[in-house]
Order: sequence, then C-alpha cells, then structure tokens
Amino acid sequence: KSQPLAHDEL
Amino acid sequence: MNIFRLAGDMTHLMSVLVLLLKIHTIKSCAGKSYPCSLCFILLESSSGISLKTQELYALVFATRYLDIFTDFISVYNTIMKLIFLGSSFSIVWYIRRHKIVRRSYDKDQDTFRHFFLVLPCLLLALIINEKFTFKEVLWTFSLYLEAVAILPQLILLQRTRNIDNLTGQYVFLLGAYRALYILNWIYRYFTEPHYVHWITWISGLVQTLLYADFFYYYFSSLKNNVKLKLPA
Repeated sequence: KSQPLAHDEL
Repeated sequence: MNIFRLAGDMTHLMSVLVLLLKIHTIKSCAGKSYPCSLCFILLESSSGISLKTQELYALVFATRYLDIFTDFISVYNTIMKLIFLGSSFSIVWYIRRHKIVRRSYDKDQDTFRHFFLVLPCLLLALIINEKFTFKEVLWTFSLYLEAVAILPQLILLQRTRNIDNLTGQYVFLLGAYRALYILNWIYRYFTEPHYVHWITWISGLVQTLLYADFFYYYFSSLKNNVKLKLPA
C-alpha cells in the first residue's frame, strides 16, 4: 500500500 | 491514527480552546459593576495575542482544507478540519470586530507584515512541491506558511514584557502539538510502508525549532516557579 501524500493528517 | 498523532491533535485543539477562553473572559468583563481580577489584568495590559499570527493561521487552514468537500478521509478528520477553520476565522473576527476584544489588542506592538511571510512561502510552494496542481501547490503553501506563522506571535511575546498566563499556555500548547507530530511521523515511518514525506517533515521540523527558545524559558520559569518572561 503506497501513500503518495500525507493528506490524511491535519 | 497513533497515540502521538491523537495527542498532537488534542494539544492543538486545547490551544484553540485556551484562546477562545481568553476571548470569552475579555468579553464577559464588559458591563460588570464589580472588578473581575482576571479581566482587569487582561484589559489593563494588552491581550498579547498577535492578530497577524491568527490571520496567517486562518489562511493556512483555508488553503490546506480545500479538499474538505472533495476528499473524504474520516469523520474525525472532517470534524477537526471544520473546528480549525471555524475557530481560526472567528478568532480573527473577534480581534478585528468585537467592540471589547478589539480594545485589548495592542496594534502598535504587533507590527509584523504578513507579506514578508506569505510571498516567500507562495514562491517556495510553486518551486518545491510534490505535484504541480492548484490544490497541491496550495497545500504545500499551507505547510510552509504554518511553519513560520508563529513568528509574529513570538516577536510580540518578546516585546510584551508582561506575558499573560493564558497567552503563555497557548504558545506552549502549539509548540507541544508540533513536537508530538514529529513523534507521529517517526512512528509512522517505522510502522507504515512507503511513508516518506520530505516536504511535510522539513517544514514541520523548522516549525518546531522556532519554539525551542520559547520552550527553554517556559520550562525554566516553571522550574524556578516565577512568571514567564522572555529576554529582550
């Protein structure tokens, strides 16, 4: 599972 | 979600609550026929809150949370985003427009120009980003701007000789939130595959380092049990 961006943080 | 991230978000939330509490205290002071000691102190000295910093935070949240209606991550994220957006804009509104709160704001001390922070951050976001799209550039801009948005507040603290207790707590909570986010990134780096975010990490690290000096004086004032004062 790759997550390109840390947009799941606030 | 790990414990560091949650603790970081909670300290961030607490910092906002401390500010709102402070504004509420100033407001409730109006029209009282008896002297309220806390309000008296707050109104006699300036509130020590930097409007510049608050406006920069409002801009940070407005540009970062553009995805609020397009990308759904979790109910938690959406609610927190709404809280940070709503609170930052209402704090700015109170300091600018509320009759009594406005009076406690010391405009002459809070002289930092937004422009000097906003423009370099925008240029940097246009050059260094992960993807050259409207949303992504603004998201990166919000990270760079958040890193330096505390500067007007720190400068104001240094100028205001008498640092109000709540203002000190506010800055401390903001700094703690950033420090906890760094722990969160370290945790995620070791537990999640492919978790590498240089832009977020470096700007976050810069942001936390800006608090180092404040932390030093905050903890030594706690240790020696004296009122917080920054050197001139």
